[in-house]
Amino acid sequence: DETDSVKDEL
Amino acid sequence: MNLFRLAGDMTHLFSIIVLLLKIHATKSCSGISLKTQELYVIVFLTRYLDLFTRFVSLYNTVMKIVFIGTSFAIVWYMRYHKVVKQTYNKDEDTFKHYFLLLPCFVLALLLHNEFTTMDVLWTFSLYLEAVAILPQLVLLQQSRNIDNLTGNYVFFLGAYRGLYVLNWIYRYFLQDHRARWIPWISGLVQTALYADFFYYYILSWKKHEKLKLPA
Repeated sequence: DETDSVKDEL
Repeated sequence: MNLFRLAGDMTHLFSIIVLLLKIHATKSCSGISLKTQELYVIVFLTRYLDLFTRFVSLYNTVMKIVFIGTSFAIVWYMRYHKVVKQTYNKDEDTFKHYFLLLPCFVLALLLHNEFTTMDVLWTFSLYLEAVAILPQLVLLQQSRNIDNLTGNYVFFLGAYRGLYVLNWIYRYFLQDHRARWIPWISGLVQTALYADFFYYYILSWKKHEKLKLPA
């Protein structure tokens, strides 16, 4: 599973 | 990245600049909770564990380093700067902040997406950030005189949270239609904690009076 893009938030 | 997210990051950055400006220019940290600032150090350290393992963008990397660096700088000023540390309202900064750490950690152990160190600590940082402002709000309530920079600092910090909520709404409806309950609920709790402060902040701004929170 790819990393959830919400983790790219600060 | 949508405009709400960018505006949220910028108000977050701006709040930190306002705080550092206050401390550096006035050589005073009166009205600022060291406990909240220490919690932010923990929030950033546990959230940005992927700083060197996963590259997202130069923007992300730079912002993460700035947030970690400035949060350490603020705590350093308040604890060790020989002039600034004397202005710290130690006796009024009474919130037992370590009581927030354990429940947030237990909650992260119970409610997370994946049971990995990185994911549990990332989730923990979300829960902790949601409540990290509490010692600061308690201190403000006990202060008779809230200076403008302190009031603005908390205002921009709250604005950042509000803009992040708009960012999630935008993302959900216009980008990926994906529900993310953990950041959403902790983000909403965090934003709600500012509601009372915002009410009095806007009231005092309208009346051109100094900000004062009812005890």
